[in-house]
Amino acid sequence: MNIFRLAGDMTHLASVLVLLLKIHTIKSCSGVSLKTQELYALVFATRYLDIFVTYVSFYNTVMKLIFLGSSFSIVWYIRRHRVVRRSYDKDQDTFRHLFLLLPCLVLALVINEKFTFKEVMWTFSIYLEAVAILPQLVLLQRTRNIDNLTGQYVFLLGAYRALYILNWIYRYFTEEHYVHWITWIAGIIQTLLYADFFYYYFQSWKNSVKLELPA
Amino acid sequence: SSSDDSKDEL
Repeated sequence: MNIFRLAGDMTHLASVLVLLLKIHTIKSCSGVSLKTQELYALVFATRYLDIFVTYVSFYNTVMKLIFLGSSFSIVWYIRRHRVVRRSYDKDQDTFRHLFLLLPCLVLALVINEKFTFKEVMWTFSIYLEAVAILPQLVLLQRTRNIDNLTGQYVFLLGAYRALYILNWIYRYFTEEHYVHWITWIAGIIQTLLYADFFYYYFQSWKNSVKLELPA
Repeated sequence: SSSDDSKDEL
């Protein structure tokens, strides 16, 4: 494992923990898109189908369990927690799951490297992860009012994607047969979705003003 | 398959 991959995993982990801790401690999910969180829970569930069958390393298994556990916990908090669910901006978070789910499923059925259930589900999770942030970005754009933790959550997720690209570049040059077009293209698209957010995030940081997205 | 090689990624 190279340094970019490890740093990518750690920012990914940090993003999820920031969100979970925010919800748990301030008992509010204001500004958080349930749609995005449900899509991530589905991403992990479909990608790690073989978690108890294929063993890669202790590190991998533990990380997978953390991502599965934290994503489903966040969804549970927003939907079921007595206090937290009242702070959910239901009327603003109107992005339709199906607009993302259906194209990803069709694409996974058509463009995959092997037509087996496991492989199609894995490919579906790659495509879905690329676009799962969209409901969250739309919600941020709509409410414009971004608290620090939600801003940090999106920033850390974007950093994780950028670091994974560096990891792929590194692996491409250091490992033989490391060519993964599907993962790379989906990953690059996913990272580009954050470009606009990053721009405003750095502007607000540079000028030390509160992060606000243009309408 | 490719996904088997890259299964070491999360």
